[in-house]
Amino acid sequence: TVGCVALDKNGNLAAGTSTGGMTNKRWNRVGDSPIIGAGTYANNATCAVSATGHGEYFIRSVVAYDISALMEYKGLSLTEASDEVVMNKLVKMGGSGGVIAIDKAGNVAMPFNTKGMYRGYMKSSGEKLISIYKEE
Amino acid sequence: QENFALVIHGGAGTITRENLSPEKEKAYQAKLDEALQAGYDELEKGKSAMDAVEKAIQVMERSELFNSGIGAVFTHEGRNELDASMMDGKTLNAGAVAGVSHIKSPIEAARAVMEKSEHVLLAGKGAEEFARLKGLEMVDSSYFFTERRWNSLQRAIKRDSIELDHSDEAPKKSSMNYSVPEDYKFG
Repeated sequence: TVGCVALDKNGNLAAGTSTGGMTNKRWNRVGDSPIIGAGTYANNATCAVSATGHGEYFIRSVVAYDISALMEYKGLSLTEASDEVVMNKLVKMGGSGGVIAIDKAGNVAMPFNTKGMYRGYMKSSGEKLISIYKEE
Repeated sequence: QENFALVIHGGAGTITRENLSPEKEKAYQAKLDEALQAGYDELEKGKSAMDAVEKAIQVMERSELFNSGIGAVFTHEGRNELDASMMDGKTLNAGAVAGVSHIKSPIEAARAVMEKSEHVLLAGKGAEEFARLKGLEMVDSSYFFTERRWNSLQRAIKRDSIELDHSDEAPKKSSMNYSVPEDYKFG
């Protein structure tokens, strides 16, 4: 699964996710990627999120929207909200994977509960990072 | 506002230094860099976040390294069934396609559903027919084929198991009931 979230010069957020699903799947199984709110969500008032992982858990946890909702209704920061969902709520359910997220201020979060996640970001400030492993 | 930024992912799973060769690691880093730059360039030119997201994802869809577009994994029947979605934070509009096998860029199709239909999620043959009508590029399903993913399917069929992304970086058995240890899941 691949995904991207962005904040443009006009302060608008967007999110996208694209995937091939999982090997050997049957019965027209659909994961979280095309489910708005589960694998993908964007709201200028809060954040944009794209997820990757075991889709069934992401659907049941409505992961992407949940991060936005925690920011909107509970006032959590992007990092607090995405950590709560990926590293706490999802783990308790047994779901593995991660998200990338960005808020309207350009803050970035990339939490994951697996051993690695291909990920990276670039900011207009010049800050740039590309990482794969957990310890990076 | 001149503050802009872009974030990407290429999948998660049991990805460790032990199961990823230095050559493969370099290849992943280079492709991630290319995707980031493609999206960033759009933002720098003043294009929308939607444009940037689409461009960055299309770079990864065209790479066999990731489970999307070329290099997508196979279903039990040996098909590629692709899913994609996009959402615009400004308008809260969204579009998605599920289970498509002949649309060259699923993320472009997802955006087309959002911008050129009154619907949010189109699936299977209907989604492909919609894409055709809207002039999106269609391809033979062989366009998505890679030997690496085909071999993954053969291993999975042999074990009667399912595999998520990046499983061949850590070839361990997974289970059909989803109640499996962390190491067996690859997103």
